[in-house]
Amino acid sequence: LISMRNIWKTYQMGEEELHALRGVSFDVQRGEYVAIIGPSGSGKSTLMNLIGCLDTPSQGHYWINGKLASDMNDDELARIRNKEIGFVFQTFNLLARATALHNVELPLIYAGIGATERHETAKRSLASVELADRMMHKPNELSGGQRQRVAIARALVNHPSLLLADEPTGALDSKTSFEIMNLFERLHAEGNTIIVVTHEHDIAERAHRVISIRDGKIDKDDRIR
Amino acid sequence: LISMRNIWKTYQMGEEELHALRGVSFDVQRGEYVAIIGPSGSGKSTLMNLIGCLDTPSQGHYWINGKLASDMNDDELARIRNKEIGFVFQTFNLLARATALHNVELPLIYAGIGATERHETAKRSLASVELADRMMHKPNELSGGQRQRVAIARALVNHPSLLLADEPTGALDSKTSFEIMNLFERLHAEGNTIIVVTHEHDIAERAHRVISIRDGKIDKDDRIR
Ligand SMILES: Nc1ncnc2c1ncn2[C@@H]1O[C@H](COP(=O)(O)OP(=O)(O)OP(=O)(O)O)[C@@H](O)[C@H]1O
Ligand SMILES: Nc1ncnc2c1ncn2[C@@H]1O[C@H](COP(=O)(O)OP(=O)(O)OP(=O)(O)O)[C@@H](O)[C@H]1O
Ligand SMILES: [Mg+2]
Ligand SMILES: [Mg+2]
Repeated sequence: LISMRNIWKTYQMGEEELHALRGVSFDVQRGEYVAIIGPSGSGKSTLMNLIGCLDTPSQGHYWINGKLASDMNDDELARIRNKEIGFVFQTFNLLARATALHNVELPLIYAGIGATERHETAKRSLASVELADRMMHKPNELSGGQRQRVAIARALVNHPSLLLADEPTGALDSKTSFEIMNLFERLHAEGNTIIVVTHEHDIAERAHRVISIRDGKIDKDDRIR
Repeated sequence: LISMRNIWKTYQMGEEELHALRGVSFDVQRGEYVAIIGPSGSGKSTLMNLIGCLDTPSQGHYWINGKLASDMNDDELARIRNKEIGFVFQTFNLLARATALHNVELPLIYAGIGATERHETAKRSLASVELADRMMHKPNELSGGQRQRVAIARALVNHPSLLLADEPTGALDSKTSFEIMNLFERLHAEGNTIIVVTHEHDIAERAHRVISIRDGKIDKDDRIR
């Protein structure tokens, strides 16, 4: 499903070059459940943004579904991002002026789903993260963990074949984290692919494979189940 | 130092009332180290904002330093917020267009510290959270955990007598979390007061007292050291 070869991501900081990723290569097959771990600043979110086609590498090649991402036009990229991929961002990225419900409806709007079905599906997605009673709240009327759950509900609402979750339980208590991981495992059991960035060991050990990143490079890549 | 009696915080949602806090009462003495735990949405951040004088209760009384917060004028409140209290926000609240260094200098600017000393002090605070080499980055040029550390450095830079930290290690790996907790304990050992909201048990058990919040009420209040 995903193939990266010799990926570099470099930022120009005035005179200096900062290499966030330094020659990363790996494959992920359809249906895998991968955890990405590593210290703060090691390059995990940068890598996730490349996988999700939200950013482009400075060097190297990235194939998704057998096609080079750099060969895709804007329509193809938009379709992949909105229909195939569900992305839980580390900083949630919710629309500040829209309700939780409308935020969760967004991917369904891109998918061309009609208003009534969209409403119902978004409601169900919010119910699955225990936020049915907060649907009409805007992000600034929600707690940190509630916003994170809206971001999760939005990522799952399209039933994505590839779920990219960047620290999806950072703001959640252990009971809620457990419920979210159960949701992810249900999605995975249906044959979908899951890549989770996490700092938490109990989250990482529920994956089938753990890739460890350090200073922009892959440091370990172990099958654990 | 802090005294709350029968504190309520109520939001009007159209026709309905949402009670985020429902009659909270407790005291914190100078020099205590308190952890506040509780499920997502239970009222922890709401409580922290009241303690930090960033918000006012709908009902009840709040004394800080023996004086009713509702009796204070804007100058007194500003002085307390900028000189006495260090606040690590759950959502960091960094200035997006300022560098990490400038963000950390902000409390020193309010304290009237001159430019050279301010620069040095802010640099040292960033070094204490291992971000000396990221001083000139703006928040969107930093990783999630790096932003959290800038927020921590800013909260500590004024050597506050009251540190309020709302989930200060949510975006950090365990090694970095450990280092941050050591910083907090050094501050506490110097006689300062610390109140930390956390979802993580290893963080909570380093405090001397754990207050558990559920549905806007205090559910338990235990001395653990
Ligand atoms: N726009 C940018 N300009 C310059 N440097 C950047 C930029 N974005 C990220 N970086 C740097 O790239 C490195 C990797 O960042 P990234 O966000 O991928 O880390 P991370 O592994 O997700 O960390 P965390 O666990 O803290 O979220 C960091 O050291 C960061 O400072
Ligand atoms: N402006 C607001 N309007 C309406 N409801 C609000 C508002 N702000 C917060 N709430 C509600 O008040 C409750 C408490 O929120 P608070 O942010 O204090 O929770 P929390 O304990 O910090 O949660 P978390 O662990 O998820 O950060 C939540 O259920 C939230 O939906
Ligand atoms: Mg990150
Ligand atoms: Mg909170």
